[in-house]
Parts: sequence; structure tokens; C-alpha cells
Amino acid sequence: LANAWYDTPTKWYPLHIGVGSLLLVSLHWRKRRQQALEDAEAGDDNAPVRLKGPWQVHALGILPLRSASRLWGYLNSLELPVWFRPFGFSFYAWIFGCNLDELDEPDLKKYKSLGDFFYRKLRPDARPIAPSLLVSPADGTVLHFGSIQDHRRVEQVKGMTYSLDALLGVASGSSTPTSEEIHFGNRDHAHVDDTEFANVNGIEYSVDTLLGHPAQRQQSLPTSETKDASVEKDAALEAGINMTDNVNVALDAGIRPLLHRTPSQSAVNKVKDGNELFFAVIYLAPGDYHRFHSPAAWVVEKRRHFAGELYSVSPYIARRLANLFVLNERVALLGRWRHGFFSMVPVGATNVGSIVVNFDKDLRTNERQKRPAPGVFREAVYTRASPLLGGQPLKPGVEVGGFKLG
Amino acid sequence: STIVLVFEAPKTFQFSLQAGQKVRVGQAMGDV
Repeated sequence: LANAWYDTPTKWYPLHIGVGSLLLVSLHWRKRRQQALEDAEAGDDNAPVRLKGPWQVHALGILPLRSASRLWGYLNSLELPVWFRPFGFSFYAWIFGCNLDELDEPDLKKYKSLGDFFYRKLRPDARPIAPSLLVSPADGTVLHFGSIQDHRRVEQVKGMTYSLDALLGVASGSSTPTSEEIHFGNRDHAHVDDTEFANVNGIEYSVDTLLGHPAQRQQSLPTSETKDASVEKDAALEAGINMTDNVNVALDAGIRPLLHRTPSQSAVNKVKDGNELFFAVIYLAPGDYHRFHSPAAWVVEKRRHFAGELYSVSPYIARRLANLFVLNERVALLGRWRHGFFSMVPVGATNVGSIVVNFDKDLRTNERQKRPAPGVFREAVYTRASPLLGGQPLKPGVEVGGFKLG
Repeated sequence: STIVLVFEAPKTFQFSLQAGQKVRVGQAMGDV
């Protein structure tokens, strides 16, 4: 036995790819089952959203989609030879049905890479903005739309829903400006009384409310620069947003209106009498123009970045993968318009993991770093863009950002 | 990639869309 142990030479053989795949699927299935059991034992309705669906979905779940997405982005950022560009991009346009006559830069040689061409700009007159209350924010296909009635659940496809709070995030307090923001515009009069409450010119708020729950909120950044108050008033009138008493009181007190808002658990508070919540989902196919625009006159108060997975969001996957839009990496832009709450959520996918918001230079998506737990988000508030409105005002049709390859 | 819009509007709001319809930036989606 000793001789056999010490003298038998070790010979390595490659594992058959089928056996390896089965092993990976089995390990993944066991892990998911364990998580499901833990959630059931905890009896927690708010347990983090897990991957659910047929075996194709679970097979997709074991692939390193985020790494693949970054590699895809890198490959498509490589500069192509000038002679190849017209042929290559014309071929791409022919395959995916892009209209090259709409390009802002018609000379295809000027696009250095496929990524550059993918994020192309269109001529300013290529997309006239309809005089409607709500216009399309992007080129694409309408997957689904309707009203939200069933206990704040949004319908992904017929019979398959996901939680509105999971999509937009649930904060443990009100919006959370940083300490720099607390004293903005009135630094001399601001002071903190104790650890429980801060008092700024007679307006009290809890420190916990201000800073948020550390488990759910990683970061809160003020962004953009302050503009002139008269410009903001004009923007408010144009957006049709009433300057509420609360806002005026806060302005008189010399602090940001955002601090004065009532703390809430959900991104969407109770809707006004006579109102309803509506939703619409637009899918952008690979050949579509991939910049997105403002769908209405509204004010973006904050953004929440959820660094999730990067599953495909094609209609095929959307019909099979439950909670797809809650699992994927996304940027929830939250704010208000003349009728109340308004939000736009660009959701990333495997080929387009990078989401850009033009007025938010601090936003970084699809980064190579350890991802936070599901449901955790990074938040930034846009109060500096317009202290009067408490956010970034947008007109209908204004370019907001876009999706980039990788 | 996908864009999800969630908003509050009067109950009289109506979408001027069909599921599966192609839309372009700036095209009317709905009105009160």
C-alpha cells in the first residue's frame, strides 16, 4: 500500500467539457437551492431577488457575463484601420438595419471603432419631438406598458411581475445629501445639536434619516454646479412644476429643499388622489440609436446606481427570466413632473453594460470591482444643479445619456 | 438595453402605443 501510494505516478487527463459543464450546473443549482431555503427559513418577504426561471436561465447565470461584457467593450474600443471603416460599418448597418442617412457625422471613416459608431449621434433634425405630454426616450420596441395596480408590482410580461421598490430601491430615510450639502448656502448658521438631531435654522431632521442606512446606501454624492436662481425659475415654469410651500420655506431658511422633504421608505410615495402609477418598457435592439433622451419636462432629483448582473434583455430572455430588470445593472433616475413622481431607468445588458448620464460625471457602471449585495445601491443627489428645483431640470427630447458597448 | 419608465399621472392618462410597436426618440407615447 505504501509503495502504491508513493510510487504510482500521477497522470492528469483533461475533464470532458460535458462533465465539467454538468459539474458547474450542479454546483450552481445547489447554491441557489441553499439560498432559497435560507430565504424561506427567514420568512422574509423582502429577501434579495434571486435568479428564477427555466434551466436556460440558470445556465446563463453561471456565465461570467460582466467580464464578458467588459471584454466585449474593450475589443470594440480598438481602433479600426481607416480603409476598413466604411465597409465594416456599412456591413454592420446592413445587418442591423441602421439608417446611415441620419448620422450627424456622415463620414464613416471618422468613427474610430465599432464602439464609437455604436454610440453615434444623429442629426439634430432627425428626431422631431412631438407636442405630447410623454414622448419616447429612445429608439426601440415597446415591450410592455400599462398601469401599476397590483400592490406596487410592475408587469414584466403577461403574468410575470417584479417589485417596484426593488426596481427603484428602498431607502431607510429621506434623500441623503452629504455633510457638505447640509450646510450649503448657510454655513454660518448651521450646527449639529447632538447625535440624534441636527438643527439648521429651526428645521430639524434625524441624523439617521440624513445619512441613511449604511447597509443599503454606500455613497451619496452631490453633483453638478449651481446655476443662477432666475434660470431655475424659468426652468420650473417651463417644466410646469409648481414651487410648493415646502420648497419656498426651505429656500427662505437657506438650505436645500431636499432636506425638508418627509422621510419615506419607498422611492414612490403615495400617489395623489385621482392619479395612478404607469409604466412603459422600451427595448433597444443592437442596431438602434443608443442614446436616450428626456421623455417629458421633469426634474431629476437623484440617481440610484444598482450594480447588478448583465443578462441579455432581449424579449426572449424577458419572457423567461423573472425579475430581469431588478437583477440587471441599472441607473434609476428619480424625480418629479407636473403630475407627481417620475422616473426613468436605463437597464444595462451583456453587450451594453456601460450606462452614461451626461450631467453625472461621477457615475461609473460595469466596473471591475466586488459587487454589493442585491438591492444595494449608490445614490447621488442633483441638488446643486438647481437648488430652487432640487434637481436637474430636463426638457422633453433633451439628450440625457446613452448606452455604450461593454 | 432597455429603458423602463415609471411615473404618476392622472387616471385619464392614455398611452398611444401598441405592444411590440417600434418607436423613435420624440414620438408621442401618451397624453392626458
